[in-house]
Amino acid sequence: SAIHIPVTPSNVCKARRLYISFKDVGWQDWVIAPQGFMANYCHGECPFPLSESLNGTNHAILQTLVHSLDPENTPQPCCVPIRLSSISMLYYDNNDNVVLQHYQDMVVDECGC
Amino acid sequence: TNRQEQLLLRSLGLSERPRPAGSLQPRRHVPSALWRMFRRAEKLQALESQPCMVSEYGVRGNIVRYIQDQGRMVSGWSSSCQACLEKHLFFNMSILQPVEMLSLAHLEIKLHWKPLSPVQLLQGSQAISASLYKVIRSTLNGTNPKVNRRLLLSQSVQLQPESTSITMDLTAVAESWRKPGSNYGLILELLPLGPHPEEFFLFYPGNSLPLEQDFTFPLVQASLVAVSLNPNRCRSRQRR
Repeated sequence: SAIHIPVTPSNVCKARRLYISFKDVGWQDWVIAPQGFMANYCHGECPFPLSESLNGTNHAILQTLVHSLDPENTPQPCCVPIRLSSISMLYYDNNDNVVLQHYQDMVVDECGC
Repeated sequence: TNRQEQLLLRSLGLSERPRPAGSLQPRRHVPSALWRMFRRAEKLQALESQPCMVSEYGVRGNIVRYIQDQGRMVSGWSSSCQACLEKHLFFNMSILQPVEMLSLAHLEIKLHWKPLSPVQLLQGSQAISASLYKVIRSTLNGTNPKVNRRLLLSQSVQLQPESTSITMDLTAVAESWRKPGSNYGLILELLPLGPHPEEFFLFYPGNSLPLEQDFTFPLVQASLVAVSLNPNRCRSRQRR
């Protein structure tokens, strides 16, 4: 389930809330904890001019400039995760052993262009 | 969806969706130490101070497993040792992926004991000798099983009423078990000490005490805590 948060003044690139429930994906029979986690995702446009709040790379600024000159052949920069964090999961394996595993890059904390 | 699920499971280091015993058997108890580590990891995730360290054990790793013992009681009173109990311990190390680097394997054996007589109850504790052997190769029928064992540990233990623990670092041994066809497990030998060990009717075959109806938990309970590192899922911290 995705919850869209209205952004003003326009739909600019930003992290959006996305809660992943292990029950919803049918993993509750082997995942012990957590029950779910705030995964989030990136969505929105990277319009010209890129403001500082959009966390644009130098490449994105150049691409935005070229896009403004040649919109047919050069797309706008993409809205992508620029900072991710990890989660830990407790689960049962096939032998009923209890496993604690640490997974990096599972939560989108920040997005940028 | 199945294909996407497969891709995600693979990225999580799982070849397929785990199928635990589920509703057919009672779920295995989650060790309190693992819960503590999980809660601590949840708090520290935002900081990411040392993402591939298991600080509880002071080793590098991103996977902690409590591997169950799959061995069986060899016999109540074995032929090789008239007054002792032998228990085969087997930990399936093939569940570790080849890419994983084993950082630590810590054996914990819990001996549950309940005094059976008023004398034992008054004494409060009972001394036993515990020996742990690595089985080097399988034993053929009729041959002396002790030839194929290497002693790892020998110590006397004071059994306390309810529960006593024996722990040992088994990292090197567990690493050797990862080689296919080399894991023959361990033998735990328990010998009651004292002037009349035969009166100390402590252990029975089958892991339970038949005389005590309320005494349902196993007498010898062993688990291997294995910490490993999957380097593919442990990127180095970015320079700023």
